[in-house]
Formats: sequence, structure tokens, C-alpha cells
Amino acid sequence: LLVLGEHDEL
Amino acid sequence: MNVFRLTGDLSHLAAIIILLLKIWKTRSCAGISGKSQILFAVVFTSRYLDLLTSFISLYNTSMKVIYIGCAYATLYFVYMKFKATYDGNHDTFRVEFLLVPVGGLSFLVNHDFSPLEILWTFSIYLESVAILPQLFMISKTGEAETITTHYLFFLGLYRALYLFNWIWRFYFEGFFDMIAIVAGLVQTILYCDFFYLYITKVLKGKKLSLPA
Repeated sequence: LLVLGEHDEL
Repeated sequence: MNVFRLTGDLSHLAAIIILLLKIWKTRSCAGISGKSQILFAVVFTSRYLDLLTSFISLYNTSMKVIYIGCAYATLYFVYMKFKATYDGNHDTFRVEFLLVPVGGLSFLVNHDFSPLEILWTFSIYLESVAILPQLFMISKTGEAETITTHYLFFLGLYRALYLFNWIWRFYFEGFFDMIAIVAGLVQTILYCDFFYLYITKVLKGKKLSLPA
């Protein structure tokens, strides 16, 4: 998780 | 971004395009499980709601839009435009047996108990079993069109490549997401039987037919 609740993968 | 993730995404995109082209060119969705396509549309819809809340990159946003667009276009083909060719008699997998456990598990095992995160977790768990109705349908009909096997090959390959992406990211970035990794392993393992048939039969020019 980059930022809580953010996923950078598709 | 690394080569495994990029080729994984391109493999996924290839699968989605191959399916759309197959239905469009043959004007038929014979052998295609509409239920799996519904599950994939649910996976993309519940996973990509963050399109509305966060911007990661042009690549990320455009691929999400393409995936969602193609998923719903496929549903339109299967259940409306080419509805007459949909083989509902063989597409009989009970998807509620997938949705209930996956829904329950996403509430129990997640990274954060927030709506977006639970929906993301739900989409990850659902994607790992979303192909089951399609594999079940092939086992019932005992065969699959060659173009459909190519669709399944690239669809299975994409998550297998993602497994290498996660190894890469763990080694180089110290990043790992246990939920995505375990679900990705399950997803890829479900394809093993198909991969074996694909490599030993389809790549040798034979038709994929299961001992019915």
C-alpha cells in the first residue's frame, strides 16, 4: 500500500 | 513498474481483446461462460472505484478504463447482441457459491476496514475464482474453440506474471501484499490443469477436448 487505501497495481 | 507487471498487464489486455474479437468476428459467444464475464465485470467495477478518488498515472487510469469498458462490452455481446448464441444450458455454475464465501472473507481478512479497501479485497478474492464457471462450462461441453483457449491462456498467464512481479517488488522495493499474492497463487493454480492441456494439445495443433 503506497498511501492507506491506495493500490498502484491494476 | 517492472517487466513482469507490464507484460502481465499486456497479457491481460490481450486476453480481453481476443475474447471481444472472437465474439465479434464469429458473431457468436458459443463456449463462453457469461457468468465468468459477469464476475470479471464485478471484479473490475469493485476494484477500480478508486478511479473516482485517486490518480496514480495515465497508464493506470487508461488501463482501468479500457478493462471496465471491454468487460461491459463483452457482457453486452453475450447477453444482448449475440444472446441467441449464448449457451446457457452449459453455463450452470452456481456463482453464489463463490460470491458468499468471497464476500464474507473480504470482511474478515483485509488490510483496512474501509469501504474502498473491503471492495478492493473482495475484487482480489473474486478474481481468483472468477474463471471457475468458464472452466466448469468447458468440462461440461468437453471441448473449447481454439481461440477461446488462447483467451484463457493469456488470462492465466497474466496473473502468473504478476507472481513474478511480486517477487521482483519484494526483492527490489521490499513491497509485498499478502492478500494479492495468496489470491494470485490460487488463481494461477486453478489454471494449471488448463495450461497442461493447452501446451500438450493446442500448441501441437490439436483441438482442446476433454475426456467428457
